[in-house]
Amino acid sequence: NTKQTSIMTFFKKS
Amino acid sequence: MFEARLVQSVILKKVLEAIKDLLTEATFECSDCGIQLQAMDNAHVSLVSLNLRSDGFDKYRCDRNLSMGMSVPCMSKILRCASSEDTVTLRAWDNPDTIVFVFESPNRDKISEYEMKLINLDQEHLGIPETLYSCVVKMPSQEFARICRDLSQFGDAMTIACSKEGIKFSAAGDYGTANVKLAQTAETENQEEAVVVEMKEPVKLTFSCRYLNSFVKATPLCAQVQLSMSAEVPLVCEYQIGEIGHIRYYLAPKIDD
Repeated sequence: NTKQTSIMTFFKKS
Repeated sequence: MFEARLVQSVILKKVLEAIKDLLTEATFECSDCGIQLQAMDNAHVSLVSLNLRSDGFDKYRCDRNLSMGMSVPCMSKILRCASSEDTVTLRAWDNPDTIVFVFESPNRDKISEYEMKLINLDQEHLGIPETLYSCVVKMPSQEFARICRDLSQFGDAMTIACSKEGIKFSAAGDYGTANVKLAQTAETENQEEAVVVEMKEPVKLTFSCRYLNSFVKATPLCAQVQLSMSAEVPLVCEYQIGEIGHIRYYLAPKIDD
């Protein structure tokens, strides 16, 4: 089983 | 004043088709350099980054930087009112609360104006780190669209594995499994049909089919799509937009639970 990650895990607020 | 004119309104029509599945509202940042948009989908799984350079427009004027929040469905409705042969001009005044779309027929005997209210959006802007990707694949965009469509019938997720042999797409579900392998093409005269793999290290990542099927709505923009991948970072799916710019989709991978 896989779970979806969030794009915000990888790209931080600028 | 802000004014941007494109003889080929069809480009903007295609751009809206390419974002309307993912975004309901977005801030268009207009500056001397052109028009930029960066927005996440509601679930914060993907991010759309659009860049239309000012020198790609047939006329472009932007006296001061503007951030214009727009309803994507509304903008899409307006652009559907343009014929593909029409010229489009976007126009706004300084500190605008509306933007005007003007469509002109080729012989200028029909001029349509649509004014759209702008919306205040407090969107988060994300920094996208410079990344050297382990694999960069260029392939025909129609082929990629077809593979996404075909494999999504088998499962919610699709695994993309890239090696020096080529690129392999696979999906598995209750009904069975599906695998599509594409070999790198030999030197070909027809660059639009080429499959080119630049690989530093092999990569295998799993992504949601639903998002990939939204990205491929950009297929009419470009004959080729570029997929950039590294282990455990988002996929970049990029389409060039003629001589004017590009649209990039970033998609967070699925990871083992």
